[in-house]
Parts: sequence; C-alpha cells; structure tokens
Amino acid sequence: SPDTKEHFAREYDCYGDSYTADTDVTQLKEVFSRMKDNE
Amino acid sequence: MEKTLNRIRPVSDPEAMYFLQVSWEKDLGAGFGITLSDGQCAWTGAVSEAEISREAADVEMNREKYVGELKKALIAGEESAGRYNFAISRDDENMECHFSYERNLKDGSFRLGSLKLQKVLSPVEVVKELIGYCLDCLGRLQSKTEHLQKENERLFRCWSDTEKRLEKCVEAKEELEADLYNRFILVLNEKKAKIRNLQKLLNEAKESAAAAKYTR
Amino acid sequence: MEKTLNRIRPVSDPEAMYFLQVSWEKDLGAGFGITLSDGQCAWTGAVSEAEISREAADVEMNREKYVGELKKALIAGEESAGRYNFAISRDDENMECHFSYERNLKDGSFRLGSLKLQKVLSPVEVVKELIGYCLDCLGRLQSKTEHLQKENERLFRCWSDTEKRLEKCVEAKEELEADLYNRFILVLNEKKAKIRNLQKLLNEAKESAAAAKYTR
Repeated sequence: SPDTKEHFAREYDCYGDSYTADTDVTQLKEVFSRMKDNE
Repeated sequence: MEKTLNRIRPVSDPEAMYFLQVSWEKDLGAGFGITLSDGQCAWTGAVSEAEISREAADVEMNREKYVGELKKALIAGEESAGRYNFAISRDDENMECHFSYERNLKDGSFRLGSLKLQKVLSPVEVVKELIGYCLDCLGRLQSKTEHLQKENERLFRCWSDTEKRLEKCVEAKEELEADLYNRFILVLNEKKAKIRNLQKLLNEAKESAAAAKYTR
Repeated sequence: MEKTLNRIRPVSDPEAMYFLQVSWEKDLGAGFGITLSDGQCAWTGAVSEAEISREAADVEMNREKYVGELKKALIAGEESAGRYNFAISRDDENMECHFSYERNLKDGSFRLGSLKLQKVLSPVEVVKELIGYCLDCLGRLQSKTEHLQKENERLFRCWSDTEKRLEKCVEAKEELEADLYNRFILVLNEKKAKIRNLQKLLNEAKESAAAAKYTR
C-alpha cells in the first residue's frame, strides 16, 4: 500500500539497507548480494 | 651416424646369442651397415638404398612401409621381440656369413631381406668398439638422467612455490574481503548515527514548532 | 650384486684398452671381484675383506678412507680419470695377469692395491657377459629416462596449471575489491543523500520557527 511504501522509503534506502539501524557483516553482505551487477 | 645394438638369437640355433649393430646416416631407408658378432668373431656388410628398393619390390610392399618393417626388425630391439626372426648361416671357409631377417606372422612368416656379410679379420677391434659404444651410450644416458632429475627437482620446487603463492593469494583475498566489510560497516554506521541524530533534531524542531503554534 | 664397467689404459701401454668390471655385494669394503678383458682375453680375480684391511694397513690409511679410494679408483670411471693409474702385466705362460692400481699425486704416486688375476678359459663368455651387462644397463637407464621425461612433463603441466590458477586468483581479488567498493559507494551515497535531505528539512524547520517567533 502507499503507506507501507512510504514507511519503507523512510526507513530503508533503495538497496534495502536501513537508514538508521547499524549494520553488520552479514546484513551488509546480504544488501550487496541483492544489488544487481549492472547497477 | 646413428647406431643401435641389440641381442638376437638365430632361429636355427636359439641357444646362440649374437650382437647386431646397425648403423645409418639420418635415414635407414637410404642404406645401412650391419655388424654381427658372437663375441669372438665378427662380420660386416651393408645394404644400399637401391637394394632396399629392390627388396621392397620383391616382397611387394610399399617402400615406406618396408623401411618401417626394417626399423622394427633391426633397430627396435626388445620392443619387437618375437615378431621378427633372424637366420645366420656361417661359411667360415669363405669368410662369409649369410644373414637374413623375416617377419613372423600367426600363420607363417615372410622374408624381409638378407645379405652376405664378410668376416672381419680383426674381430677384437669390433668387440672393443661394441663395448665402447655401449659405455658411451651409458655415459650420455647417465648425464641425461641426471639432468632430467635436476630439472624435475627444479620443476617441483617451482610448482611448490607457486602453490604456496596461490594459498597466500586465496588467504589475502579472504582477508581483503573481511577487511573491506569491516571498514565499510564502520563508515556506514557513522552515517546512520548521523541520520538518527538528524531525525531526532528534526522531530524536536517539529514538536517545538507545534507547541509554539499551540501557545500562540 | 652391484657391478660397474669402465675402460682403463695401463700406464705401461697407454695405447692398449682394457675393460675393467668390478662386482661386489652391498659394500665394496666387504670384498670385490674383478674381471679384466681386452676384448679377446679375460682374467678374473677377487679381493677379500681381510685383504682390503691388509692393504689399508700397508699404505697406512684408515680403512674407511682406503675403501673410499678404492671406489674412486675402480668404480668411479671417467670422474676419476687421470687421478689413478693401472698397471697390467700379463703372464700368458702361467695363464695369469698381475693387476695393480695406484693413486696419482702431483709429486709421484702411491700403490693402492694389486692382485693376481687368473686367465679365463672361455673369454668369449666374458665378452658376451660384458656386452650383455651394458645392454641391460642401457635398457634400465632408457626406461628410467622415459619415466623421468614423463614426470618432467607432468610436473610442468602441474606448475603451469597452478600458475594459471594463481593468475585467476589475483584477477579475482582485484575484481572483488573493485566490486565491493562499487557496491559500498552506492549504499554510502544513499546515506549521504538522506543526510543532505534531513539537513535541508532541519534548516527549513529552524527558519520556519525563527520566522514564527519574529511574527509573534
């Protein structure tokens, strides 16, 4: 829904990494793995 | 001058042993020399290029194929054991010896070639030459073996060193990955802390503005 | 049974060539056999362990060192060329031959040992055995050479493959580094864009509050 979209847009960047929650190796690896090669 | 030396046993006397030395320049098909010795007597002879052609025609074989057979019969030695027969017929009165060689087949044999050899007046020189030839070959082969052995040790060291460098590279790659991720995380988390702080300040500013508006 | 065969030239007749075969079980110092041949005649003899000890004592040399000298003189062949002299004195009447060997020094020589050899009644068998021994050695050495050659080629291929894997690893490491940085930059820049946006909003909120305060 538009609300959910807005919520995720506020909380996460377009690569799925949280703007505010600290990241760790596992989470960052997951973010990188989701990124398409042509990006 | 190429040479080979092999042991042969004539079909007429399988207990007897003879030494057959064949010599040629570059290509056996251009003609070759034969030296035969039983360790005490020696005979020599030669087969010319023309004679080879004639023998090939006699056995109705393509010349190249015939020369291939000659090589297997006269030069190959142990590899051809059993596939070729030799006949030696000595004529000591005339200081000659008839030497022939044939290909052994399942159901018979066919003559490859033959020649008359002349008895050597000084066989001891032939015997010395045969032993000397063997010792020279042994010396060369020994040097070659030592060289190959050293080369093998060198190649093994090179391979071993490269394996170690590969291990180090794999380790370095894993360390690089871990190191980069650690650095990235530090930098990213700094930015996230900044974002959290800015969001807190923004919320406070919004609340302050709302409270001021209400007071007004 | 260990054996060696070498060519020697007696000092008394440097033009003459003899073949010296030495045979022993495990250790030369425990005794050895000698076969000498000029290609036509042959003589044999043996030196016992006790005789070796006596000869070592005669030349006042430590036994182990003496056996070392014997090895260099009788077995080493071309490696010891010029350092040792041989004397052969034939006594055909008594079917014997006196064989001695000495160490050549800058200022003279000293006798290492000697023995009486008995003439062989059937020298042709000895000659055949010498040539046969050479051919057997050649055959074994040839096999060894071929094996070493194959091993050489195998090691080279292994080394070559490992070099290629190392190259790939180095490339992969470089690609990994570039790839991780690229991904990190994208994610980091998202955070920076967010920070810029929040800073802009915060500034706007602060300006708005300041304007409202002024109006009030």
